[in-house]
Amino acid sequence: YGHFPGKPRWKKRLITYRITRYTPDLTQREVDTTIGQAFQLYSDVIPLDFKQIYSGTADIMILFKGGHHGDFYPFDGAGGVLAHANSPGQNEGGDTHFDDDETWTLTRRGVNLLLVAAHEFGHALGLDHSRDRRALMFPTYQYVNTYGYKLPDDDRRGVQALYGSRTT
Amino acid sequence: PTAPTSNSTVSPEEQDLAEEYISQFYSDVGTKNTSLRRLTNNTFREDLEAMQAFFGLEVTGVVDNETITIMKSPRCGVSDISR
Repeated sequence: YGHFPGKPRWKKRLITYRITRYTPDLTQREVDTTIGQAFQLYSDVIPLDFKQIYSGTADIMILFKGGHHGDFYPFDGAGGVLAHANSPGQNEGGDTHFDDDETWTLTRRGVNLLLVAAHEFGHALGLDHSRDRRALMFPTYQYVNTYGYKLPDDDRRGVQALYGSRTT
Repeated sequence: PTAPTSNSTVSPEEQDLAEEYISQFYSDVGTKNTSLRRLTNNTFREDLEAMQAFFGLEVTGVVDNETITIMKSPRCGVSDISR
């Protein structure tokens, strides 16, 4: 695992998130549930809690949009870059964007939202890319069965190095 | 600066893809403008070697089919180089 230079991390235990624009590929309920599951992978192992809000500015602002979407890194259409996220910090820190030119699914078809969201939230919590092919934070997408999915060991160790363990 | 002319074993289109990929994920910050980020042979080769090492490929500094396969894979948009 790796961390960003300076090891930015959230200095509080409750992190808010808000989804400002949804994908038409899934119902809003499916997206809300999946995003919640992705955050839960982390709150299972570190002492942070995540709460969805529906108005105002959250710590982590989330949207689905293709092409130009309000930052300096426009998406590139289907395939290629799937999503990106900022490291922890004020203002845009932690914000997470999904390319809506992808086909988002909850299965092995298209792009599995849980796996990509969990990867991006790793960045939003301070994890850099890992060279471990088995790690969630490996840069390229590869589908794995998400039934009963837990954070891989490399990622768990990386995020616990920043925030400590949920059990301590 | 001159464009990379490494001993590529791939098509010109794939060589272009490789240059774009290296510019996007392995070059320094602040060089988003394509006209500013034309890579020299040396920096391209060094960055390509860094990419090959990151992905556990044979580090050759040459764009080969295995490297292109990785570059064509869907991925996260965050750079592989810590900024």
